[in-house]
Amino acid sequence: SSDLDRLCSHINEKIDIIKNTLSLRNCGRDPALTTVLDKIGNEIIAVHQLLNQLESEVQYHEQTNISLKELCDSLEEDFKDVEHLK
Amino acid sequence: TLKDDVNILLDKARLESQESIGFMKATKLLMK
Amino acid sequence: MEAEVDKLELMFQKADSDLDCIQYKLEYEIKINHPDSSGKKNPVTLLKELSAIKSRYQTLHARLSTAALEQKETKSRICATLNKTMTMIQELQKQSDLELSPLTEEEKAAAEHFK
Repeated sequence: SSDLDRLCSHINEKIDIIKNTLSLRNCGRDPALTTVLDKIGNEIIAVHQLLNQLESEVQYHEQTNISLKELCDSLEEDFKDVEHLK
Repeated sequence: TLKDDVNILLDKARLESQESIGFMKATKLLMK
Repeated sequence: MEAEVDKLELMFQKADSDLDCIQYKLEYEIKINHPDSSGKKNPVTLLKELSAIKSRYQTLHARLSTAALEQKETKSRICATLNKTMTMIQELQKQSDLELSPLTEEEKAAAEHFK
């Protein structure tokens, strides 16, 4: 029955996409809708730029993790030296 | 909206980066 | 029974390809009626770009959460190691009566950071 559920959700998902696309069908005739579309287009560009910034932040975090791990390893070496000294 | 979510996550990521810089500086200082 | 299941499967496959065909025709019609003009994209392209940025956001969100978790673990390892190292150094100081230079203000602040 899970296969059948998955099949049904797959078909329903496609029907939803078609409904969305149908709603766009008449947008060329309605100037108000065209304006909305232009705004969406601009917003998408803005979100793309934000995602680029977010991506570089994520890369920075991943780089910081590497440095922190190196720092931790060297600190653990220091601890072993102090322990040996003791 | 998605744009607000991205902005919130971006601010959070930047804040955590600042905190990590401070943490690393403090660690290195004490290791000397 | 087997024949019934096969028949049902064929019906689902046909429904699936019919839906694909409808979607394709709709998109084609919209692209013809609203060709991409300067800086303005047709609605179908916008719809696709919208789902693309949503999934890119989810991917980046997941990567950031993973990185933040790793960072938290490494930081707590560093705190633990630093604290036990400093404790041991103080014990050594007592044992050897060796007077080390007192912590500078900056170092005290850093030590506080870890406490």
